Amino acid sequence: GKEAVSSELQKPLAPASFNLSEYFRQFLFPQNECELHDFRLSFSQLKWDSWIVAPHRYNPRYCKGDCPRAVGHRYGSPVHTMVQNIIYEKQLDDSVPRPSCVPAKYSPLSVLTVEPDGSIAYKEYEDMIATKCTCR
Amino acid sequence: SQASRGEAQIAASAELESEAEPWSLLQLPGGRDGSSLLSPFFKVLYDGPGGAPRLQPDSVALRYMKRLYKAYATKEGIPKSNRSHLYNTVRLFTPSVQHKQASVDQVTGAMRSVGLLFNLDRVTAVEHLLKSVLLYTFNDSVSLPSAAQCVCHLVLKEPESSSTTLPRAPHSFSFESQPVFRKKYKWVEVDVTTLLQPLVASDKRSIHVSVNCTCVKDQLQAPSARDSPCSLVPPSLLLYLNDTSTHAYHGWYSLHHKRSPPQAPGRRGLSACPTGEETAKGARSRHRR
Repeated sequence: GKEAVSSELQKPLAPASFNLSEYFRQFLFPQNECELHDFRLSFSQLKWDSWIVAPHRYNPRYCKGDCPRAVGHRYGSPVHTMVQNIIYEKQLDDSVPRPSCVPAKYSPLSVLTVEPDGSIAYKEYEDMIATKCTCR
Repeated sequence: SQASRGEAQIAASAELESEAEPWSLLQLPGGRDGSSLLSPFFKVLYDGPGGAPRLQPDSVALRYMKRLYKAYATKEGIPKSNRSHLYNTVRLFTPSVQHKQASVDQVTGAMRSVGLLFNLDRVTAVEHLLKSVLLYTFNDSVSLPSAAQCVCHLVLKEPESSSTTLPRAPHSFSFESQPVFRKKYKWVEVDVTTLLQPLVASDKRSIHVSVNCTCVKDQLQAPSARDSPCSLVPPSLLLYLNDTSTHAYHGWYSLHHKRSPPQAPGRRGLSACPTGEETAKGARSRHRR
């Protein structure tokens, strides 16, 4: 097989017009990949600070960005998400949307409010701050 | 075609919503008032700007609750994980009717305070009472001996306006109570949990309380401190509650669930091991582990 190998080695590794950076681009993660973003809200903006005493700032955070193909190991997405992605990419049905970037985990929020009767309430509410995103 | 029409509708309603005031976003479709279906927090948000005007809270009570908030939550409002209590709600009520200013008798140290009426309408049916205290506030010039031993007699009355037909005899309860002297706050807490438990559980929402506390002073106290006048603000009522609704945070519950060992895949459900002893053995080994 010496001849075969040497003839293979003679061949150019890549066509002359090949662009290496273009080739590697497909392996880069999308710039705006699905991830957590901050959204700092102060209750005074909503003019609710007269009865929501604390916290002064509330950052519910939100998930935004494109879902890459390899959603499984990065986001713990179920296989269904990859199936949906394939259907979307192959345009088998244009009513099937691309998988969405949504919150997967939340943390609670403690709120101190003045009630209409003038009493004061400290309450802890579930699922008020997004802490992790996923693709579904 | 359906998708594009649907997207057009979504875009149109999004435009409408963006111009609306934030609290109207909480309306249910068709304009029906959604406040009754909303969780308490959104109900508060919903009632806020357009709801009934709010009564101003007592400034001393507000100061106490702000310090309680700092003790339980971070600046961002995240509940601190080092808390060991089961309650996820604390409500502070100031008495809506007090007959006269409470005072402290310099000789016996008796703190005398007459009838107080607390309106507990804000306590919801899903909030279960865990602990309740009367919170006495000492103004700055007061120096109550920290070693004082107080005995409080609480008399509970049916308010005149109550619906009960026969006026019930007043109850008398005596408490051997070590008030919690928190030097930093100058607050004294008198535990009244056993007194209020049956009332809050029976949805009684207006509570008429008359409290007489007698504190035996520490004889080592400097004479000047004994003679200083003590004027007491009538106590507020503090309820520590566990909100059992799905919107409330049950941190102790999720902590407990984290501790229980995760089920191995083969062990899920009885069908995996039909014979009883297998599960007993499984349970024994898990228990041992």
